[in-house]
Amino acid sequence: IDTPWVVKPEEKMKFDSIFDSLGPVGGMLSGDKVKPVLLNSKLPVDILGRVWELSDLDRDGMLDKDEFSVAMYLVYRALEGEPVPMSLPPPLVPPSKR
Amino acid sequence: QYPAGGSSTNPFL
Repeated sequence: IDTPWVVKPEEKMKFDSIFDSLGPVGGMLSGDKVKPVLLNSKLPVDILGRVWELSDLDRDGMLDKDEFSVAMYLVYRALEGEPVPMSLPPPLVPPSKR
Repeated sequence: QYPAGGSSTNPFL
């Protein structure tokens, strides 16, 4: 399915700069680096747990740049009052992981 | 799919 990624280029740039500021190792951020950033959103931990489940597409306990963008996208939408989906809609899957 | 048992890779669980 060739749908554009819902993360817009300008959002991706913002998320990428946050990603870089967190000190990725080998292009990945571990859970203990991402966790405080997500907790900072003040969203309930069960919501953040679901955000992580949906973002860590390869379930390696780390987020790469695209996975981190998915996490941030979901957090920002949740802060705007949109529910976090139970499974990742295809337009939210990064093009690099389809 | 949640892993059935075992260590979770989710730092929020």
